[in-house]
Amino acid sequence: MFEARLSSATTLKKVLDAIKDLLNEATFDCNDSGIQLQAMDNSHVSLVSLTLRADGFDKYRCDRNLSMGMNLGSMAKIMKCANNDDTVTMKAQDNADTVVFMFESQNQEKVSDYEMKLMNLDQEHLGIPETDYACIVRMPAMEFARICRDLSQFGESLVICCTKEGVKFSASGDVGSANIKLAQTTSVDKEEEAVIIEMQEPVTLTFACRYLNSFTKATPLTNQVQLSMSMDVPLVVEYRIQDIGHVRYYLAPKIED
Amino acid sequence: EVTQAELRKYFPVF
Repeated sequence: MFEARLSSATTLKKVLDAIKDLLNEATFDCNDSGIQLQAMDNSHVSLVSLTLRADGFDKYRCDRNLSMGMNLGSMAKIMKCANNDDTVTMKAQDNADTVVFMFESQNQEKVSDYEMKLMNLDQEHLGIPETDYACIVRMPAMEFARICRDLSQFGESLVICCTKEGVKFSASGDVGSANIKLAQTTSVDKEEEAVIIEMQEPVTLTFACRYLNSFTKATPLTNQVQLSMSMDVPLVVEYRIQDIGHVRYYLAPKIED
Repeated sequence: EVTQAELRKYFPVF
């Protein structure tokens, strides 16, 4: 028996919005510590890694490890039927070929359930090594989304250059070029508005705007985003989900052939 | 020439 309940459907709606741009389908691996999802986009350039810890749910029970392959488009149709303040419960029997989403209104007067067929997905699993990154940037998630959106008008690629002075985002193309520099915050009044840089070595890396813009669909989940970078390795873009886990995106850099 | 790398180049596949 698997059962996971959240008091507000908003969190699950936001999580789904954060991943469905990149993934058509994905396997939710459930065990007694929580729910994990790891999947690459179709072009194998980026990877989504989602963790929802058991202790972050209002109720969580998972008697046997369970892998639930879901079509995220179908899941989105179902989640659209939930009000933001509904309680949402996911339920599945051991070895089931369906999952049930149950929504309960706050006054308990409306209860809906939606049964969705599960899929057998044959997905590659990547081993992601622990890495000490040369630069870690923490900045407002809204600001990062804005920068990705603005600069993607000027080119397909975004260059991120991180030094001890700050972080610079650049793009260039037919129109011309654009640069946005963010200095490290000197005095932090509001932590969620701060730009914090931990730098061991300066880093300059180039990434496809298209994927970065997809990652920013996670912005509603949290105030701050963390970018972890080292020369010639994938970028990690992490959004923490309050009290329950995180979504991390890995993006392979563009490289000189 | 600048090209897009794939993740497999960096992470082992299981």
